[in-house]
Amino acid sequence: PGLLEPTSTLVRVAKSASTLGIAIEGGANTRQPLPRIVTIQRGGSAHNCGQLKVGQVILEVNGNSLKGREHKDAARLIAEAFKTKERDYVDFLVTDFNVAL
Amino acid sequence: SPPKEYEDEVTFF
Repeated sequence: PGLLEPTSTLVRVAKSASTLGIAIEGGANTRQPLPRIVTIQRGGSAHNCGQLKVGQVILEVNGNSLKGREHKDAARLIAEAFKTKERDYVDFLVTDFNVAL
Repeated sequence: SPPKEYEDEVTFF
């Protein structure tokens, strides 16, 4: 990719533990307009997956864009994605570049 | 008025 072209990565997190084990900050109408991962807890599903990293920005959850969603709305989407019995995984589209696409 | 400030809002899952 070019220097100004952010790369995004699809990460499938299997629900391998009773918690997702991440913390996010930000959301629409903040200085961090898309949620950013600030913590990955050892022993959680995200940590077990091994592909999510602190500092990554979450663009989509199960194909749903987080653009324009305020913190609580984005958090609810992530919580519901982990809770639903329809899938035994959560797909995250993340980027290592701290940009609002 | 400036946008609401949610910068410190962190949610754990």
